[in-house]
Amino acid sequence: DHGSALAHSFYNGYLRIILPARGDYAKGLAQRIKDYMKEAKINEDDFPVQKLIVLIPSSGNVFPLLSDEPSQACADPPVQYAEGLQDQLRSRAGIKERVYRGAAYRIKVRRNGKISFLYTIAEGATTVLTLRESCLTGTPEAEHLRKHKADIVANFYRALQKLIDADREIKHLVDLLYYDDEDPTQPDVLSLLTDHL
Amino acid sequence: DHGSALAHSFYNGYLRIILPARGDYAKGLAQRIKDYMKEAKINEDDFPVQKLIVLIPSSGNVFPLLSDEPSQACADPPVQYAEGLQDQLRSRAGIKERVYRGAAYRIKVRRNGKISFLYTIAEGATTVLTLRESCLTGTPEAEHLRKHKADIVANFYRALQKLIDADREIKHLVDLLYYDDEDPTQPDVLSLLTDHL
Ligand SMILES: Nc1nc(=O)c2ncn([C@@H]3O[C@@H]4COP(=O)(O)O[C@H]5[C@@H](O)[C@H](n6cnc7c(N)ncnc76)O[C@@H]5COP(=O)(O)O[C@@H]3[C@@H]4O)c2[nH]1
Repeated sequence: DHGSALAHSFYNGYLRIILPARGDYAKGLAQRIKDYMKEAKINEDDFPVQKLIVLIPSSGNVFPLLSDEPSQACADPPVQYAEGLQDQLRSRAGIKERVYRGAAYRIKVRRNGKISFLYTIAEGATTVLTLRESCLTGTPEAEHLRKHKADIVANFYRALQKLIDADREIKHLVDLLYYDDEDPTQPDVLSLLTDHL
Repeated sequence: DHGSALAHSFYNGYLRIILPARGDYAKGLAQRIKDYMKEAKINEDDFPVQKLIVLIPSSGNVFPLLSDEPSQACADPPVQYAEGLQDQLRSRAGIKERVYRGAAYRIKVRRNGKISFLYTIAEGATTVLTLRESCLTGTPEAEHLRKHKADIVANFYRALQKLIDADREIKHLVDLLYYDDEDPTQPDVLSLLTDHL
């Protein structure tokens, strides 16, 4: 099914590449997080979840940056992009040193009555954004995809979680956050992310 | 079907991003080729096909660089990676300035009794390499994919060609080269590429 096809694509084309520590000079995510914390002088307390967090909205709608989310349109937006996570370079399918870039964010939170910043490595599952874009044209094919999009995203999430759970090398390095972003009674994604930390 | 799902993904998640000229500072492929030819002082005659060439092997097997292909294991390999094509940067799904990198190659050919170099922008369809990797594990799911891989790749090619042909903005900017790389009577991919130019 469509969701499962995309899950295999995301798992093999991305998670299997960026997460594991590799014997060669290419650092896995765990090492890159350690390097980042050392470089940016971040305490263990301020980086509670040292994994990649993948946001999977049921609508497939992810903004260019998480800090662009509508819930941030306020006087003091809590989520900011944080510079400094190293890229991973890997020659692949004819492209020399293709760049695999992650994203660090810091979130302003109030803990024990005082302000602190929590750091996270988080992004949307680009695959579902691409799927959403496939649904946007006027063709009958896009119409068909649109009808099934919610199911495809749900199947993508389930199939991806299965692949991750079966993979001892990476399952401790990634969390999937699947959420219904079209339900106004649900908290917004950035609150979900903050709660997860 | 699986191939069509991957075609939509490659079309919307890659071709629609890197090919078109965009009103903002992000250059489309046509402009990046012009800039490259100017920078590297390449004549029009030496860059006969000013498009992205996407190689689609039926096995899904694409090497990290095209210059790694087995047909190149000779004294004077005709295909060399060429530096200089500009990257495209685009913030997407939470990643700031995600890097979309292409690849230029130059191919030594004999024309009218003298040696010259032809340039091309070429790569494998990463999507089918990722599919091939999905087939490599020992799970029953991978076994099922392996049985159908050839069909999935064929369907990917057909569906992708349809999407491209319906898109006036990009169809003059990309050629798909689908070939059976498991048939020893067929010429190798680099000969096919060279003939295409
Ligand atoms: N040659 C090439 N160069 C690129 O920069 C590139 N970017 C995407 N693609 C291919 O286009 C299609 C759509 O991409 P999308 O981003 O929706 O899914 C991607 C995306 O969700 C994730 N992924 C891969 N690389 C990255 C990356 N660098 N950053 C974030 N996510 C990534 O894993 C999926 C599969 O990737 P690939 O299996 O490499 O092939 C992709 C895919 O088939 C590319 N192909």
